[in-house]
Amino acid sequence: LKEKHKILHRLLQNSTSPVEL
Amino acid sequence: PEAADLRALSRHLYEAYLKYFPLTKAKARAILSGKTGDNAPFVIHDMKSLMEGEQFINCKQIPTQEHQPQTSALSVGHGGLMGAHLGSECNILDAVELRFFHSCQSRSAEAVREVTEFAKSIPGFINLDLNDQVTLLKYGVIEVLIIMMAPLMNKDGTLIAYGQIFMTREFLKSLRKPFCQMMEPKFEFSVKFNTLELDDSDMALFLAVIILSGDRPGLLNVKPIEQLQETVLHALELQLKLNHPDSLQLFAKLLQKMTDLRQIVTDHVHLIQLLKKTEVDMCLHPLLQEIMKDLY
Repeated sequence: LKEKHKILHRLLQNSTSPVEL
Repeated sequence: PEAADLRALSRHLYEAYLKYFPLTKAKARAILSGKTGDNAPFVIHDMKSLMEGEQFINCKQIPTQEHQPQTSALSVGHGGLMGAHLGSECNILDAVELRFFHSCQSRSAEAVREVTEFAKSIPGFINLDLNDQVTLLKYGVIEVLIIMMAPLMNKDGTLIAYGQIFMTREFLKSLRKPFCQMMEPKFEFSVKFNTLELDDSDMALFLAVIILSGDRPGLLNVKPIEQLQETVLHALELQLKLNHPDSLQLFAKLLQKMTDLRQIVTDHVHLIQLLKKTEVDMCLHPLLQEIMKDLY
């Protein structure tokens, strides 16, 4: 599932700035 | 001792809520009731004021898609959920309308990040299976965002742009179909939800309960999620008894709202999926695409 949700996965693994989003 | 632990959990979640969500209910209600003195929000009630509103506010640029028009973006409040922007060949008014929906998406993506950070602060959440963390957020985040819209709304409109702008319900209803259909169900829900008179500390616990729903499709290991939710439910029940001693059955009434919420999210996602099929050149923010794909 995490493969299909790469951004969500990234958000969970570390804090991502709005620009990276 | 058990009650003390539950109170400590409530305090912890309230602090996380204050840390990650910039516009609290307390602040929103102060703005809506005109208690902020000279800082009254700018009111958007028609296309002209929508255009003026864009210039009124100094807002951050949040780039998303490659071919987005590079214009100033209205950063929408917690509730930027309309999720669609349309293609070229528009007149000036249409372009303003489209920029607004683009801004809604950008704000929604930012709000998803805030909710993710809040979820990570729930004790035990980050120890769950990573796939299950993804599932809980995928299914919970829109429900959380809709609940967080309620404090920003009254029967006449909603705060957006972190409380700097008030957009009227009538204006949103005047947009062309299907955009005009997107917010009205949220207003109907929010007006009823607001009669429960939850405060920010109650909201923090309720949001955690929503996130920790053990019945989301595809969860691998339900038991630890249910155990975490049960603890937060106990904390919420105690919180409501202490914070609203005269409000009978508030805990039960609040839990019933979760059923209404699922229907609103289902309808919202179907509306977005319809938009994707019917609107030429419509792009969804990649994060919102991830969340909505195969959702309901």
